[in-house]
This record gives sequence, structure tokens and C-alpha cells, in this order.
Amino acid sequence: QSFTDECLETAWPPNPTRSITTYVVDLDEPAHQRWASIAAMYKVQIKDLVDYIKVFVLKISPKLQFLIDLVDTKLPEMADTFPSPYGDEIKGISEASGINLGEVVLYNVFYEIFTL
Amino acid sequence: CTSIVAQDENGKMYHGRNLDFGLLLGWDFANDTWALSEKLRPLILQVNFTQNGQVLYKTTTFAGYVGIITGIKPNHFSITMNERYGIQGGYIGLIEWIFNINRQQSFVTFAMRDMLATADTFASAVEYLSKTPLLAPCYYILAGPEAGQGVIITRSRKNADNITLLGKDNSWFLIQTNYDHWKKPPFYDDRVTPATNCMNKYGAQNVTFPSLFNVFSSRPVLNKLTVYTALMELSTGHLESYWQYCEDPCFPW
Repeated sequence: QSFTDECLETAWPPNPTRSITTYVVDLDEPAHQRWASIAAMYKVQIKDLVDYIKVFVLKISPKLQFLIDLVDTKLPEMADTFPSPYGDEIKGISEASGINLGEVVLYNVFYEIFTL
Repeated sequence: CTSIVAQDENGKMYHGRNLDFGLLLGWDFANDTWALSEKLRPLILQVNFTQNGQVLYKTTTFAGYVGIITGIKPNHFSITMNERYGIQGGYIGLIEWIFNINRQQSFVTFAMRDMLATADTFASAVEYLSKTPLLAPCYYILAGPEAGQGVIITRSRKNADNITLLGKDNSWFLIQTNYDHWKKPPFYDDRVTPATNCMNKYGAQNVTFPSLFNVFSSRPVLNKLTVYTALMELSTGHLESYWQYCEDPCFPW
């Protein structure tokens, strides 16, 4: 297989099955409620992503179990330090999805972690 | 990631991006894919944030993620953020935050949402994102509805290392990937040159959603890390996005 640069002229229109669904988040609702329906709808996919990260870290080294433990024990406290409305929104997502608060916090600070 | 701001020959402004994420976070040898990218794709959604019954801003984001990576405030400005790597990466800011050493800094994607919620002009958005202290380095790419309103802000944690405006050297488009754009791109990941060639092939007379989508769908701008393409039209505030998948043969990044 070879990789070559290209400049396509036929990619448009994209297949309609690739369209992204649009939802509404009402900022007039309390912060901890505004993501509830979306979080409940996507809880399996969110959990799948976070679980993958945990497994990936342990594949690097089982000695990194302490990092996984920190996600469950220390990261939940971090939600209280986020500026409004983000901390409450993240707590609401955790409640609506049933996913551990520390895991939802981890997901929301992905960018800061992975810029290394 | 690849972000493009372009102005057509009539001064109409467009902004688009490919979101690439998951590098080195697990290669699936069975399917030749990045495992994390595959996990992200089912989470993509567009969100219209409303206030008092009106759409305040629109985003393409991931379910469960409250920050913003791609967004548009209709009639005001659009914004995308590209990852900027560095040894002095965001984990240092994160440690400072967790241990309460310094909380006078913003999370990169929260700052974008703050700005979409509060800034009323392109200029005020640029000002805010140039000066706000951040936990991590990044590239902010903004466009406004008026001709010439395009900018790349290269951010370190404390300040802007570089601000490049559309129109410099008579340019009608700006392209930003994951490297400082004033330096030569690395040989192992040069998406700027192919994207530039492709934009020049279409020309300022053909800046449209179809042409931009074609550029974003061309390898290596499209690669194994690409999870979605978002397109924004500044004059209408229209945002549309599509999940992307790069069929083999395809560059891994």
C-alpha cells in the first residue's frame, strides 16, 4: 500500500449517514440538568471510551494502577474546583450517566493531559 | 488537526476543520486504526446552546464533554482549536491546578466556551484568547463575518507566541495544523503543503462548503486520526459536520 498526497474533487456531497445529529442545550436550565438527556443517551459510549483509557494505561505498565486509583479517589474532588458552570455540568453528566465522577472529570481534561 | 479560514473573492468568510485525535494512544493492528479515534467517533454531536429561546452559539463536540473545540457564534465569529504539543504541556498546568499552586489560569476548551458566551465581536474574542492564561499550549483559529477577519493565535500557557492575521502577504486563506506555522513543517507530518496546494488549486473563486470538504477529505489532511470535519459559514452562522473515516491506503497521522 502506498500513501500519496491528493486533492479530491468528488468527496462532496458526503454520504448522508455521516451527518452529525444536532441537540439543544438550554443554558437557562440549571447547570447540573442541562446535559442530562444527552448523557443518558450516550452513557455506554462515554463509559467505553473511559474504560479504554484505563486499560491502555495498564497495558503500558501494571505498575500504573495507582494512576487509575487516583481517577476514582482524587479526581472527583477536582469537579468542585472547576469554574462555574463546568463543575456542576460535569457532576450532572456523572449523575445522569451513572459513570464515576472521576472518570467524567478525566474525560473533560483529556486535552490538558495529552498535549505532552 | 487541520483548520482553515478562507475568504472568497467577494469577501465572504468560511472556516472549517478536521478534528484529529488519538495519536499514540493505541494502534489496533487488526483493523489498522487508532483505537481512541474509533472510540471518539460514536460520541460526535452538534449542540446548539440556547438562551432565552435563541441560539447563542453552536458547536461540534463529543457527548459528555463540556468544553468546546469547534464553535460558531452566529453573526459574530467562529473558532477552532488545534493541539500544540510540547514538553511544557498541559500536564504541568493540570498539576498546578490540582495542587492549588495556580488556579488563575483557564482550561483551554473552557476558555473557548467562556468566549463564545460572552464576547460580542471578533476583535474582543481575539483579545480574550490572546491574553487569558491557559493550562496548556494550543492554537486558536478564529474567523469573523467581515472580509479579512481571520487569525491564528499561537498560544503558550502565559501569552501569545505569535498572532498571524489573514491578508498577510495577500493571503486569502490561513491553514493551521499542529506545528508552529512560521516554521517548516516536519517531514514526517506535513499536512500544510498538500492543503495549501489543494486550496490554491480551487482558488478564491471557489471557496464553498463543497470545495472545503474536498480539501478536508484529501489525504493526508484526512488521515487515520481524523474523526470529523466541520464547516462554518460566517455570513449565515451555519455549521455542519460529518464524521470522517480514512480508508486504506491512508496515512496513520
